[in-house]
Amino acid sequence: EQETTEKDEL
Amino acid sequence: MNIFRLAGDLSHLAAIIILLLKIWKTRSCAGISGKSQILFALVFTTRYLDLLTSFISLYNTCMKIIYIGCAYATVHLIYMKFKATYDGNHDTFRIEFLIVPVGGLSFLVNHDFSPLEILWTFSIYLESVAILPQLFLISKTGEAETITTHYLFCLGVYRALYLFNWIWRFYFEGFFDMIAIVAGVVQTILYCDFFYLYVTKGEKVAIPS
Repeated sequence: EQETTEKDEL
Repeated sequence: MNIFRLAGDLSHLAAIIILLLKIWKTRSCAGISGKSQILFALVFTTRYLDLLTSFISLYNTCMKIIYIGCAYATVHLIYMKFKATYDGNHDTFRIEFLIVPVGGLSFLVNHDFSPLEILWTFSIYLESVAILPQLFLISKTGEAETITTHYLFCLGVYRALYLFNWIWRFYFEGFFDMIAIVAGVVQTILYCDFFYLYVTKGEKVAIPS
């Protein structure tokens, strides 16, 4: 299960 | 940040500005789907709520503000300033058929069941299909102006470049975000048919009815 990712993309 | 990601962002920015300038210079939004533009404004609004909660970089913040600002400016031009030229009779795609299933899916398939995360997921899913009203409008009228096809081409290029960006990030950073990737692939596929017409027919796209 993947953690909440950092939203560095636009 | 890699070259694909930067080029993708710039292509996205170019698309948005091409559309704004086209409407502004010709004083007309004929051939442009206001519904797609409303969906894009909704996409940016729900995705960039993190402007209020976290700071990533100056680049990130500036681009988000520009995207949101341009999206609302475009909607304003279509529905207020140049309303008389809006092609409402042909822009008949039912956007609730996109928003409702996308909303449901974002509740079911997300990284984390929290309000911001669900809204982010909603924006990712919605962006992947937000161009459909525009493509529907073109298929109804049977043609698109050259400048409109440039706009669509830039949007498609942006999506394709993001796919390369994810391949790059997977290999060199071990990073991947399955939700963004699947939605991105779907979105890119929607542009393939258009790309084909753009290349084979020159820039003036006419979809055979």
